[in-house]
Parts: sequence; structure tokens; C-alpha cells
Amino acid sequence: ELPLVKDVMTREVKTISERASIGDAAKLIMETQITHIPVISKESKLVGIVTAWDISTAVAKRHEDLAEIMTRKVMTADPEEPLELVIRKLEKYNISALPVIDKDRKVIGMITSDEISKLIGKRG
Amino acid sequence: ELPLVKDVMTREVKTISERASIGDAAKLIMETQITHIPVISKESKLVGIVTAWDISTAVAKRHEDLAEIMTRKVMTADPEEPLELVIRKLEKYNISALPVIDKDRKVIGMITSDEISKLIGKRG
Ligand SMILES: C[S@@+](CC[C@H](N)C(=O)[O-])C[C@H]1O[C@@H](n2cnc3c(N)ncnc32)[C@H](O)[C@@H]1O
Ligand SMILES: C[S@@+](CC[C@H](N)C(=O)[O-])C[C@H]1O[C@@H](n2cnc3c(N)ncnc32)[C@H](O)[C@@H]1O
Repeated sequence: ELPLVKDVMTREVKTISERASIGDAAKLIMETQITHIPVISKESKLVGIVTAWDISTAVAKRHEDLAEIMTRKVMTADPEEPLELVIRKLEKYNISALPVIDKDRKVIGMITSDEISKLIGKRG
Repeated sequence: ELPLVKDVMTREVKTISERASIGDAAKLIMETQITHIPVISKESKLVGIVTAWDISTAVAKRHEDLAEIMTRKVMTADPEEPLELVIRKLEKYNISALPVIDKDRKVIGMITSDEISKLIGKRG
């Protein structure tokens, strides 16, 4: 049987405030080597996601503000969700990570194709 | 048994010339939605790799040239290599993709954690 999201997700999530700048997001992505950063409101609720791809696109389009480049309609995962559903969502939207949220839309983890791919060798 | 790299790699690879600018790389990443772009010489040999993460880092560090931000020591894969070795390399270096090269260091494919993670559901 496949594991659940909560068995594979990372729990130490780097997030950024919606009031941050593109430079702040770029610095956080550089320092953590993480490419997907959930954007949160003052009440710590998920309001968007900004990725290295978005910052690269900002360079191509000469955008200046985080609000211009972050994605607001975020695909998320539930900790009790089976991994197959997550894999299908990642494939359908061509994305590489999903924030895991609780009932208050607080970010409690991240599940990534990097982590999922590591399961292959272990399952034989 | 696990597949070989050649069974999982994508063969349509977007590459960029080492004489390109950061703006050219950012535009290619935006248009293709691909985050890992092999950098090739005039003779089409692999000389580096530039990713969305590198362009994001260029924003944080205010770098101006592709040569400043691309990684020259590229981790690659061989088409006949077993997938387990690839998964170990990705994990060891915390990277999400490997160019697949032939004996002349020409890029013949890409293997990514995105593609590998899609195998999970199928193998049951
Ligand atoms: C289409 S993907 C292509 C590159 C790569 N697969 C990735 O995930 O970054 C790039 C876009 O997907 C968005 N994205 C990434 N993860 C997302 C998620 N969980 N929900 C919604 N959009 C997401 C990013 O904000 C970015 O605009
Ligand atoms: C350490 S990773 C962290 C982010 C993400 N895992 C990724 O692969 O982009 C970012 C750095 O890895 C480098 N990189 C990505 N794929 C590589 C490869 N196949 N060989 C060498 N360096 C690579 C990039 O050039 C970038 O400087």
C-alpha cells in the first residue's frame, strides 16, 4: 500500500509574508535551496505560492512586485490524503510541490516530487 | 525490476548556448515551464547547467552574466544506467534533474524527479 501525505511530507516549511519583496523571496530560495515557498497572510494563512520559476519569469518580464508573480490559486494537499492523488495533481498541473494545510489553511508541511521520487528505490 | 534511465528520460531537451544572456535563459524557462536547462558549447557539448534556482539567486545577488550563475560541474546520467543510481545522485546533491549524455557529451535527454515520481502510482 502507498503511504499517506503525512508520511512523506517535510514538516519544516519555509514560508514568506505576502508583504515581502521579490528580492526577499529570491534570498530565501537561495539560502534554503528550496524552490517552492508558500506565501502567507498576517494571520499565517496560505494566500499564494512563489517559486524559483516565478522569479525567473519576473526576470524575463521585468516584474517588480511579489504580488505580480506569485500564484494565488494554490494546489494543496491534506495530511491524510493518499499519495496517488498527490502524484496525479502534480502531473495534471505540471507542478513539483504542494503545501500541506490544516483546516485553518495553516501550512503544516510540503510534499514534493523530490521526496516522492526517493521512495522508488526503497519500495523495490 | 526498476527501469533504466533511457526508459524514463524525456528526449525533447531544451538547451541554451553558453553565449546566451541571463534574460535569454529566463525567457526559455518561462516559455517551456522547464526549470533545468543544459548549457552547451558551439560544438553542442554539455558545458554547464542553469536552473530557475540559479536565476532566482542571480536576482538575490544582482549577478549580470550567465557564466557567473551557471553550474559547470554537471551531474549527468547515462541512458543504460539503472534508475536507483540516478535517485541516489539526485538525493546526494539535492538536485532535481540530470542531463542524459552520450559518449561525445551531447545531451540526448533529461531525467527529472518529476518524471521519476510519476512511476510510483504505476508500480503499485
Ligand atoms: C507550471 S510550474 C512549472 C515549473 C515547475 N514544475 C514548478 O513546479 O515550479 C510553474 C508555476 O507553477 C506554480 N506552482 C508551483 N507549485 C504550485 C502549487 N502547489 N499550486 C499552484 N501553483 C503552483 C508556480 O507559482 C509557477 O507559477
Ligand atoms: C542545489 S539545487 C537546489 C534546488 C533544486 N533541487 C534544483 O535542482 O534546482 C540548485 C543548484 O543545483 C544546480 N544543479 C541542478 N541540476 C544540476 C545537475 N544535474 N548537475 C549539477 N548541478 C545542478 C543548479 O545549477 C543550482 O545551482
